[in-house]
Amino acid sequence: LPTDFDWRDRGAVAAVKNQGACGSCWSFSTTGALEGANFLATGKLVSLSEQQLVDCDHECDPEEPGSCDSGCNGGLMNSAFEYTLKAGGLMREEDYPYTGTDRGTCKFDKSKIVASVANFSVVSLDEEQIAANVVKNGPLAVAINAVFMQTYVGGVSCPYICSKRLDHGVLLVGYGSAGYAPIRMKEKSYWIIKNSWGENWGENGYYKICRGRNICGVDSMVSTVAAVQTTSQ
Amino acid sequence: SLEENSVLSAKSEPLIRQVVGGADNLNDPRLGAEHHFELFKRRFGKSYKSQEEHDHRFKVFRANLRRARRHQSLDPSATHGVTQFSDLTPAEFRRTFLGLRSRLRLPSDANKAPILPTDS
Repeated sequence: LPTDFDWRDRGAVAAVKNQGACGSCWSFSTTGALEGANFLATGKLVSLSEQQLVDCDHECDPEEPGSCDSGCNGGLMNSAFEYTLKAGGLMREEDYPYTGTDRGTCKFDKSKIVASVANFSVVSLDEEQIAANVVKNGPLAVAINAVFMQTYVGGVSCPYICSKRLDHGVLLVGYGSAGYAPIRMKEKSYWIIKNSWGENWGENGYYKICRGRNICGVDSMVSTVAAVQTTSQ
Repeated sequence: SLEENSVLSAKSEPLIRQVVGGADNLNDPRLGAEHHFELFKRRFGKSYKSQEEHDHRFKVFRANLRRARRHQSLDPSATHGVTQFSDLTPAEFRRTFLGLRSRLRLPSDANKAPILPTDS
């Protein structure tokens, strides 16, 4: 595995988006992963519609009755991949733009699908496997505990203690080997995380969290997706 | 698991706590919480519909400055401070900006990604 890897340098990551005051992080994590997978499948980076997921995805977890993807009230990336697989794919961002509310009706137009899911799977709780999957398959949908993200401004976040209760969906786009941690007097390796709170948050919309011990649960729920090439416009 | 984490961390890395002072802007009347709140409102274009709301948000902001300082001491390799969420309580922040259904586990029948070689 390379010591440093970043899908942003390889054109697989769209611009940072902003979910606004809506708990739709799960939809941004889902579209981010599929945007990357679609780039690997087609060579083109196309920004995909979160609003389609917010309005149309009500996929439920068969093991947890009543637990369904629910717009601004929350959802889960794996359920959203399942929806995308069943629906046939996602539309372009411009064709179904984000509004930041879930009060609209579903306006999904099957003829405008630009990216489709071939399959998706969960990655084992092993940092080497997570790194290998991000290099081979593209950006990964991950869940994290966001308690330190409310006050994060920059640098490599490496809290001494952090809950592993997952409450936020984000996108893992790469990793680095040398984020200097003065207090520990050594270089820390870290994951590069794309967030959906706009470019004014964190490091131009990105978060760096250190690798090594499942900090804030970042290794606990990792999903990879593969895209199929579509021919419709 | 929190205790386990800190024990693990302490075992693997000798921690050195920074003890130099002088960074406490809140004690400086010129750079106190009011000043930071004004900067915050200007930077993020915040306005409040009533004086009561403004006062309440200022109280929350002050608590978040203290919280940012706590986060800074728990997470010294990152920088913590004022963000666009500094006028929200942790509960409001969770309710409004976090949306992962927390009770869910990964389905037991989910496809597992094949193990990839990492040694070459």
